[in-house]
Amino acid sequence: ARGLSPDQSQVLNLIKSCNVAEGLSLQLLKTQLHNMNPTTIKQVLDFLSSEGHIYSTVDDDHFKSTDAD
Amino acid sequence: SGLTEEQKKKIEENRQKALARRAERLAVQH
Repeated sequence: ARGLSPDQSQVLNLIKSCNVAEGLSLQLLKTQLHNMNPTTIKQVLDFLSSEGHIYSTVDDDHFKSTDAD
Repeated sequence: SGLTEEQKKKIEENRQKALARRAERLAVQH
């Protein structure tokens, strides 16, 4: 996505590609992004959320993308 | 899906809030 860092794009693309109703879990993100520091993942999620790219769903650990539909 | 009506409602509310944030950010950039 435009204007995003490689880490931010990678996280956003994973969330976008998830078709589960409740979205992608933080745990699954950490598993899939095993090379990314968990602190970095949280920071990226906070950024993407504040920018409106993603939102939390059933709880604070599941995310969907606003671009998904 | 296995979601309850309440969960679906919450998800939709959060989606709308996120879309509003997205629109705000885009407006600031332009």
